[in-house]
Amino acid sequence: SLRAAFFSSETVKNVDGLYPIKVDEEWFQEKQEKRVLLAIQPEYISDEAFDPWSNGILLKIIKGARVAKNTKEQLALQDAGISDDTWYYVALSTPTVVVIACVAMYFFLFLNKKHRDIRDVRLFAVNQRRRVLGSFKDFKKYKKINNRPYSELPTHSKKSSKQG
Amino acid sequence: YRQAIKPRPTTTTSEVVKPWRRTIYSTQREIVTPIVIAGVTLSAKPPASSDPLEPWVSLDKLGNPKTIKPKIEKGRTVDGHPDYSTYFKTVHTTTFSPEELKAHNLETDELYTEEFFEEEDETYVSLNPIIRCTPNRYRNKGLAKDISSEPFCTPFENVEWKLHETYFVTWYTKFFEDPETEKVAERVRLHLFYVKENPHEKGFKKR
Repeated sequence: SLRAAFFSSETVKNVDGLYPIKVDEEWFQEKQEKRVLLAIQPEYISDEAFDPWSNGILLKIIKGARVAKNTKEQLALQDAGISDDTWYYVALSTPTVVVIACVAMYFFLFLNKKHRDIRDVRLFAVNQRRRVLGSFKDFKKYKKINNRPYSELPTHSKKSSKQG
Repeated sequence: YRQAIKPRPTTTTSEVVKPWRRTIYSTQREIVTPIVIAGVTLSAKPPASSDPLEPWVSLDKLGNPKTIKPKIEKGRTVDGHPDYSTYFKTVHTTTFSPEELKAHNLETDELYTEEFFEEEDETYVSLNPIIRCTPNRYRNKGLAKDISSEPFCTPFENVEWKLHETYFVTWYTKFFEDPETEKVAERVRLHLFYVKENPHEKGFKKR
């Protein structure tokens, strides 16, 4: 029935097949969105005989952009008691604390460099690089060590005739 | 020393479109008042010289206007004005007898029927820059998308109209032909009805 229509235009000319409609706030009846049927009634069809479903088209009217639903990650954060942008602060504070700790450590070592004795550590490290190599066949294992294996000198079991 | 800057002359344009007059049907004179809706000027005064690259207005699936500027690329017009074919023309049939035609290959008892199209009265139609709805622009609707959206071209089914926005509803004018008189309806009314949604239909799209 036409009494069910919440909007009816005035009779317009069917010349261009064109009609502008501005979505009114009153149409929402305090709802966020409404599903509506748009229909055209030609003049030769009476109000009683008019069936909007015969050639109507369904559409929605909405008050604003639809808010996206939470993702799984957002839901997990909400479950952990983190809402809104709190997690940004958490994400930023962790590297900040690490950087501050590194800087503090650097200054601590810099200020105490004269009161530090790491000779034994250094000697141990140096000795590691100068140790005895052992047999020649293990050379590949000691590539990075300063000591280089010497080439074995030739040995002569028999004396030459000239020497003799 | 610093030279004074001479201010530029200010130019003003009137945003208000002015009425204009024209003569229709040879003798009848009328005043046409342009109207601006959603940035589109309807019933504007046509330019003095016809320009084939004159912009026209298309509509998206919601019914939002979008200005299209035709251009020429490689000697061809791209995005030119829409061609309505014979959708708005009236078909007339003429029957010719063999005596009238005097065709050598027409039998004496045979009749020749010819169709010709009469151009529509463009008195009011030509003032509209927005693309008109024709059956070839119908979209299918329904769950299976197997029902034609006739007589509507815009909006498409299930689109979302936003608050305070203006949208153009377009339909094929010749769809509303009185079955008794076979004349196209001169006037129509648009109605909007609330539709009750089933609970499973709410948010069904997202899931």
